[in-house]
Amino acid sequence: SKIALAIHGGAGPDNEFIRANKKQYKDSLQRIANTGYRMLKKGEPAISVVRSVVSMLEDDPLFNAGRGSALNKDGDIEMDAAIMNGADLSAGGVALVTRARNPILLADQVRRHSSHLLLAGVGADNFAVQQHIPTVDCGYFVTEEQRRAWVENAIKQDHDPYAKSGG
Amino acid sequence: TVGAVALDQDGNLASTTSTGGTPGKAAGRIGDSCLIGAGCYADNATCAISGTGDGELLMKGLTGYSIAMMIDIRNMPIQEAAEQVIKNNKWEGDIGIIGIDGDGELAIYFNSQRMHRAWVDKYGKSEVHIY
Repeated sequence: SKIALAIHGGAGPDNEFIRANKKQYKDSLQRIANTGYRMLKKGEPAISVVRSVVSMLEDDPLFNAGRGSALNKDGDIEMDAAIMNGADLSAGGVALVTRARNPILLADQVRRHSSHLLLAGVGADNFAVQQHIPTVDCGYFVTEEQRRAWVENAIKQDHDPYAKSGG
Repeated sequence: TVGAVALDQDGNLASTTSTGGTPGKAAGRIGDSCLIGAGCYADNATCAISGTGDGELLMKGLTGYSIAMMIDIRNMPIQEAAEQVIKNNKWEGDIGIIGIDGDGELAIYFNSQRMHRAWVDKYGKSEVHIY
C-alpha cells in the first residue's frame, strides 16, 4: 500500500530574511516531512499525520503560523486554520484565533466535536478553553522578525498610505 | 502559511493548513487557510490539497475544490489539474499548492518567487526546496 506526504511553509515574494535563513528553513522542512513519513510507515492515519506535522510547523518560529505568525495592521495576532479528512469528508476550521497555541488542534476539535464547519474570534478562543486545548498569552506568538516586519510596514504605510498592505 | 497533505496505508487522504495571515492585514481579515474548498480540501475520491499565497485569490477561485473538480469531472492527472487551475485563475497574484491523490501522485505548483516545500513520495524519495 502506497504512502506519501507533502508539506509547505508558504508561497510569495522572496525576501532578505528567507535568503539569510535558507538552511534553517530546509532543515526544518526536511525534519518534519521525514517525521510525518515515519508516522505513515507505522500505519498512522493520514488525518493524524497531517495534524501532527502542521502543529510542528506552527511551533517553528520560522513559519508564518502559530509561533512566528504575521502581525495585523494593529500589531495583533489573528490566526486561521483548517483540517479535512478525505475518508469521511469531515472538516473543521477556525479563524481570528488569538489564544490556542496550535490553531490546527483547535480546528480539529471543531471537526470532531462541533456541528459547525468554522468558528471565528472570541467564540473560537472560548471553544479552545472548553475543549482543553493548550492556550497561551498572545505574546508567545510574536517573534522579533515579525515585529521588525510590522514596524517596516507601518513606516512604509505611514509615508505612503496607498502602499499595498503586505502579503 | 503552513500545510500538509498525506496518503496513508489504508488509502485515506487528509489535508491541513494554518496561517498567521497576510502581514499588515486589516483586523478581522479572514484568509483562505481556514476555508474548506479554498485553502484546504480532502476527498478520497479525488485529492487532498493545501494552498498558500494571496488568500483573496484562493477564496475567490475556490482553488482546492476547483482542482478536485478538474480531477473528478475531466479525469485530469492531479499535477495538470493544479497547473490548469492556477494558470487560469482570473486574478493577478501569488498562489501555491501541494496536493496528493489516491495513487500517491503528488502535485506541487506555484506561480510566486518561492514556496517552501518538502515531500516524501510513494517510492520513499524525499526532496526539499524553497525556490
